Amino acid sequence: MLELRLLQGSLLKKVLEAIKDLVTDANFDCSATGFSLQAMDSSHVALVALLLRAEGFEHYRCDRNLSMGMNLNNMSKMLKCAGNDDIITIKADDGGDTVTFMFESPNQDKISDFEMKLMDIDSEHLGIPETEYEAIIRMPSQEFARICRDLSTIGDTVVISASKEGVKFSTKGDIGSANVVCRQNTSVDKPEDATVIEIQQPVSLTFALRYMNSFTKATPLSNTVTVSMSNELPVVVEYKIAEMGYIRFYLAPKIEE
Amino acid sequence: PQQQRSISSFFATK
Repeated sequence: MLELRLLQGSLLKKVLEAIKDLVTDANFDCSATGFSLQAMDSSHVALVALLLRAEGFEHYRCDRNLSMGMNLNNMSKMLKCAGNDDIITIKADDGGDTVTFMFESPNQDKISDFEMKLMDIDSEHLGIPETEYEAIIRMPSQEFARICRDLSTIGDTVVISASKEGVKFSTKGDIGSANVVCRQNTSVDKPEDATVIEIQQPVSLTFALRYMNSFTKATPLSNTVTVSMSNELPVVVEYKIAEMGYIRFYLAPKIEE
Repeated sequence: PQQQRSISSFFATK
């Protein structure tokens, strides 16, 4: 038996909007720790890892570990039927082949339940080691989204170069080239507006902008984004989900042949 | 030319 009650239902709606274009089908894993997901995109270039900790739910009952295969597009369709202020409860029976999403309006005058069919998904789970990254950039998530969107109108790939001086996003395309440099800036009124660059050593990596743009669909989840890089390793683009956990996107770099 | 690596080539399968 599984019953997870989330007061801030809009968080789950935003999570689905953030990942549904990247991943088609995925297993949601439920354990005493929380509600989580790990999935790769269809071309196995990017990976998304989501964690919503048990403590973040108003009620969290998970009698035994459960893995529920869901089509994210269908799940998104159902969650779109929940109001932004609704409380969302996820319910499932052990060994059942459906999951139920229950939506309660804030003043309890409307209660809906949507039952969705589960699916068997054969997915490999990757072990992601804890890594000390050579460069960690924290910046406003909207600024990062803006840069990715702007550069993708010029080129297909972005070179992200981080050094003590700042972080440079560069692209080239048929019509020309572009560079955007963000310097460390901590003299801001609100901490979420700061750009903070921690560097162990300079890093420069090339990525497909199409994926970066897809990751920025998580922007509504957090005011800030953290981009962690080490030479020749996948980048991690992380959006913290307030008091609940995170959504992390891993993207393999492009390399010279 | 640049080649796109696969993410699964970086992390071991559990």
